[in-house]
Amino acid sequence: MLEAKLDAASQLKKIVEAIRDMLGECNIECNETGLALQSLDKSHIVLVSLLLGSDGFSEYRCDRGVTLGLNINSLATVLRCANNDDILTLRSEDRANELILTFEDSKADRISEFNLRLMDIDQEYLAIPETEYAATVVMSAAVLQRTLRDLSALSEAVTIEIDKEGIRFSAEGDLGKGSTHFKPCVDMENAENSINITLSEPVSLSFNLQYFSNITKASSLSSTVTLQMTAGMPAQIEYKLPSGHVRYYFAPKIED
Amino acid sequence: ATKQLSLDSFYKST
Repeated sequence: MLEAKLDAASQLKKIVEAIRDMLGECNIECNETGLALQSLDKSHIVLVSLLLGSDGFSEYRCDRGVTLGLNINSLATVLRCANNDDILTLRSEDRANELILTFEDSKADRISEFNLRLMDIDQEYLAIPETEYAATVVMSAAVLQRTLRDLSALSEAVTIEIDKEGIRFSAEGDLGKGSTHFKPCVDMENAENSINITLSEPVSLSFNLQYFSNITKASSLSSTVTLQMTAGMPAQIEYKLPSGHVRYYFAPKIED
Repeated sequence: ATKQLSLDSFYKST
């Protein structure tokens, strides 16, 4: 039996909106530590790993594991019926075939209830090995999103080079090429604009910008983003949540 | 030309 309450429906609404474009049917595994979702996009280029810890909920109970098999777009559609500041409760009996969502306004004189039909989804799970990343960059999520959007005007691919001088994003296409370089910096006024680079060795990887723009939709969830890269391996891109994270594993492009 | 890799060539499905 799962019963989880959020003080503001917006906390879940914006997470689901951020990941819905990449995912379809997926299983949300619920247990006493919280809700977890791991799902590949249909092209197997990006793996989304979401964790919502139980302490992020105002009330949380899940005495036995519950798997919520659903289409993420259906969940997004139902969540659209909730006001951002509604109190949201998720409820599902063990082995139930429905997820009950209730939305209450703070004065509790309006309560909506939606029952989302659940499905049996036999989803493949990928084992993500612990990886020592050569480079870790913590930067403003909005600045990353903006930098990549600018370069997507030039090309469908971006090359990211990280060395001790900083991090360079570059793209080259028919109309020309462009690049943006950030030096490591500490911004005392607002820390989120700092660029923090931890490097064991320089690394350069290229990625598809369409998928990257889907990933950076999560910029609304966290003021900073952590990019982790190592030669020849998928990048790990993480947006921290108050009690959990939205993490993406992103396969690179290589020179043919 | 560049080739897009798939995660399947990095991560094993459990």
